[in-house]
Amino acid sequence: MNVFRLTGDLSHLAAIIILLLKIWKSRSCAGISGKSQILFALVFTTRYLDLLTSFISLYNTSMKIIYVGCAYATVYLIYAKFRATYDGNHDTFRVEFLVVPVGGLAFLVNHDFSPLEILWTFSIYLESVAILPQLFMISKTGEAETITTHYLFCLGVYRALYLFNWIWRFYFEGFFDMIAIVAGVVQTILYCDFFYLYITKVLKGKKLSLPA
Amino acid sequence: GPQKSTKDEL
Repeated sequence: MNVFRLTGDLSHLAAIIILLLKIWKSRSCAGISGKSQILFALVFTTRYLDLLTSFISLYNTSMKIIYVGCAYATVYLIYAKFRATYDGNHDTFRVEFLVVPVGGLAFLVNHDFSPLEILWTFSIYLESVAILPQLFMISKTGEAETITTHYLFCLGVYRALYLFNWIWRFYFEGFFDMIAIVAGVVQTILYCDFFYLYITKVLKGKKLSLPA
Repeated sequence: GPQKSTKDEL
């Protein structure tokens, strides 16, 4: 555990909590892609199946349970409790275009051809692109609420910090996981355009809106 | 042996 890894995890946790609280307090999930949230729930479910088979640390176990629990709570708020506020007309990204190729890739490129390892690999690949329905929704409506941009910023920061974590681990532990690194780089790149808008607009007190 | 995946990470 290094400082990049820990702050990355905390940034990820902050993102998840920000989104849950935003929906809960406003009693609305307007502007939030339910499809991205379903993909994240699928990511955590397929990755954390090892909760049942191995114990790494109390930190590891409790964070996994919190992440997966919050993911399902978010999906529940969007599709059940506050369903009337869900903006399905703008949440039109075709998730099968992500899930099917990612599933195929997980079968072809993995560390070990076993069910748990293929599901873990699937979760890594899927996480790298799971935010696309949300970014697509923002590009369609042309705007995002400021609190939604804070959520996205924390998610992007988490991924960027994990890249520093892997550089650290490579130098000090001689450890690297090529699957996680390549997927992590892809995921971070997807946020770059958003980071630019966040820094040039949101941090200067303006609402994030895209030119028509 | 085959490279191990980063199971200690989240």
